[in-house]
Amino acid sequence: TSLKEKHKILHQLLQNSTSPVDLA
Amino acid sequence: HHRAAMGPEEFISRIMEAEPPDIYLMEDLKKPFTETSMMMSLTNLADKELVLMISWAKKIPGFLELSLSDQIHLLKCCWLEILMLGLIWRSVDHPGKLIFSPDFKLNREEGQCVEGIMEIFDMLLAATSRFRELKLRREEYVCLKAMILLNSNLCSSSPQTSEELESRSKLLRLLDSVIDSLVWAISKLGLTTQQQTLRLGHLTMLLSHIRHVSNKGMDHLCTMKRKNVVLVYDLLLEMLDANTSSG
Repeated sequence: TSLKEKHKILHQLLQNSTSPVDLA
Repeated sequence: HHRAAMGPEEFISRIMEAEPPDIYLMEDLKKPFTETSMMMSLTNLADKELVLMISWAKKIPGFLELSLSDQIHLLKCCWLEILMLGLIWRSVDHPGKLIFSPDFKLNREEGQCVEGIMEIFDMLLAATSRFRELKLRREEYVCLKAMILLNSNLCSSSPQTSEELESRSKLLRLLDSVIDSLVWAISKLGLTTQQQTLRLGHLTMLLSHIRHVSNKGMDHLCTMKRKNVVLVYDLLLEMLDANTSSG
């Protein structure tokens, strides 16, 4: 499994430019 | 390149601005706690804090310039240490209590309802007392937290590709900036040179204690999850699985 697949949410939060507060 | 021009004062000011806001559990706590209710409250809060932790890390100058794989590895190695240092900081003025959030405060004795957690609470309270004795300042606290993040995965496998090597060298430069910033923060306290050196030593030595408590906490959480005392989901599950699968 790639790092990206294994850490889907973490990866998404790191890459996302919008505030994680909004995503939460 | 911009980091070379950034002095410790600006670096600290940036990491102070990156500090996450207070997080509330926002649950009706039914006391007395049961083993499951306390573990569910603790993990719900941790999950909320983790989301904000990613946002915090992204605001540390230079963090987003590291390779994505380094960013992921650093966060998955240190998340519980970061949560614990935050807990210690919130609890520093409340002897005998652990202030998990403004609406979730526990006495040492309340840990009795969760098997094995009292030992961890005691280690956290001991670390909190030590920081209280040292009169930890906010500027020092934010530097220590950034140090935990950047130092968390330094002694893993050596970089192979040129991208990994480049990221590694950026990481080392970033660590230099954080150490410089901590030294600068200590230099503002009006201590003699020898007292400053000793304070730097005492503060950084406490980080090994936090790593130790974090490892204990990780084992405890995995046990609770395995015994189905608590359901772990979302980001916390991802971080925990990452941790168990990496040994």
